[in-house]
Amino acid sequence: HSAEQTEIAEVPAWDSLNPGTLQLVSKLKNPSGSCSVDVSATWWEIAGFKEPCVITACEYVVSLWKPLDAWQWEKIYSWHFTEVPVLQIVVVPDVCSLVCVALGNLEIREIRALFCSPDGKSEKQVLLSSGNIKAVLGLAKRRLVSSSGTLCDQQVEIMTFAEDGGSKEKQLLMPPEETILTFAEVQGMQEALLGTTIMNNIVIWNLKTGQLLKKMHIDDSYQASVCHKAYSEMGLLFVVLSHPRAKENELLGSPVFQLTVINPKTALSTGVMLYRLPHGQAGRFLEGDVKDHFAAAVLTSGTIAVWDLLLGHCTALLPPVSGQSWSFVKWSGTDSHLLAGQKDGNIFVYRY
Amino acid sequence: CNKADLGPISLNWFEELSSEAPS
Repeated sequence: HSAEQTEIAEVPAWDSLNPGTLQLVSKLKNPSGSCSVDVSATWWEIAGFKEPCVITACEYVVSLWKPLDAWQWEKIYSWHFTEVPVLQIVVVPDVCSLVCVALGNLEIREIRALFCSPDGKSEKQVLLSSGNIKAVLGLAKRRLVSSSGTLCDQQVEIMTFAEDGGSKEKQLLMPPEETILTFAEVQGMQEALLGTTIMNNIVIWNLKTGQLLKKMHIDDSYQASVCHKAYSEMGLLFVVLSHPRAKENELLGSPVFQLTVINPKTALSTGVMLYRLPHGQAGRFLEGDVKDHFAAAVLTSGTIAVWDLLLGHCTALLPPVSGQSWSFVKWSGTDSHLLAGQKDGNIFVYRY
Repeated sequence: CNKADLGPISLNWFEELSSEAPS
């Protein structure tokens, strides 16, 4: 099979899925002794040039890797943390040479910005917010949204970075009366923001005015859905959801992602498509990432599965490598690569 | 899915909801 082959006419059985649709192009080995937790890609200015860099996060170290020739990588900066471990990397689109991280144990306790001194010789970090933080997301136009506090004093805050990543403006959004689990941008609508809540509602804000526009209840068959992507078309809102708490269905296989359509005017919604695992493949959604019309998920089986959301089915499976289960997966925002990581610090870069 | 099940659709839903919602 060629690496370019991505079209499959019929729903394939798992043993006929083409592993060649994912071609390994590069590998990074993070030698840090602590457990690897996340990976991402971002633009960083190095010696006057913006380079597509990879960011890796272990529990107590976040590292920036710059590309060398022939798909080699060189670690150029490391930020160290001593008290609170890193939970996730938060890339802020449209900001160069700055990345945010969420730190905490089970829940986020701090959000920090990581950058370098103007001469590029030393790593810097600054605390952006602290407290009982529930969700955080980087948004277009150099913005970062986070929610913190409990039900009665929940605060939803937008922080806007200056072009150089420096001084910040803050704005509050109207909080919904239920805990927010995740945020999602609406593709092509920079002033719209979605949130998913613990009560299985999707809320929508106007970022310009801070108004909470609507609370929309979605299908109760899956609890605590997470929204990975949203777009508006012909007056309807389409959302790609995952169901981390869905029970495995032996007959049908576990639905890993779901496309749902919502009419924001009436708050009525209906399922459009379920993205299931191929027959014979077991596992539930652990974590995943959606970019354009491609969705990738790490399954409880330790395998990574990729779906083409337009074709409607799984197009590639990536079983554990060297007997090691996959722990996290991200689409690179700087190109069309898939970044797959294992707990021991191995990061693999695949061309899809 | 059937569009009719979702009720009346508006292409300007974002602007309309913004004008209706409390600020």
